[in-house]
Formats: sequence, C-alpha cells, structure tokens
Amino acid sequence: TDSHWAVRPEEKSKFDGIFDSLVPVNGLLSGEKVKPVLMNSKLPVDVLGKVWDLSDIDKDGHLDKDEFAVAMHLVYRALEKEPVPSVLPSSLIPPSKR
Amino acid sequence: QYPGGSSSTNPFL
Repeated sequence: TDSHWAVRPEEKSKFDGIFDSLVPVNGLLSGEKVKPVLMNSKLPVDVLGKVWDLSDIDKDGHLDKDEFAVAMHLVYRALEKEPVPSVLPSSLIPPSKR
Repeated sequence: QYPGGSSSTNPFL
C-alpha cells in the first residue's frame, strides 16, 4: 500500500541510532562518513555503488536519515543474497519523499 | 557543483 515502507520500524530505529552515532551535519551524512560504514559490510564496491545511487534519492552526495535507512536496508538485503534492484521500488521510497 | 553528472556524487565510483 502507499503508506507501507519496506524499512520496518525496528530496523528504522536501529539505523537511526547508527545515523546519529556518525554525527550528521544539518541532518545529513556526507559520502565520506557513510562509505566506511557500508564498506564494513564487505560487499563488493560495485554493489555498494548501486546501493548509494538508489539511496541518495535527491543526488546531493549526502544521505539524510531516511536515505541512510534505505542504504542500510539494501546492504542488509544484499548480505542475505537478495540482488540490489536497478531501480528503487516504491515500497523503499521513504514516505517523506513520495 | 557536480559537472560530471550525478555519478560523481557517488563515493563508491
């Protein structure tokens, strides 16, 4: 449904905690700050590049809290051997950005 | 800005 977001509330609060621990500036994390976190997943860099492209919805080179949750969600799915989609499914677009 | 297009905002490229 329109109101459904694939990032579950318990996931979102976990990802929000990680987001805050990275000390966002004006509510945004730069690529420099996010990169090592995603690299920790040990996923191939080309996969992480796709994750970034899908997550940085406004293409400003930074992730806000919702975009970061999308990135982390995709990383966790990829670790479970689910392929990263080529286009962000509507269920993964944060409700604030629809 | 990002003259190379959106891909240059990607820290993994």
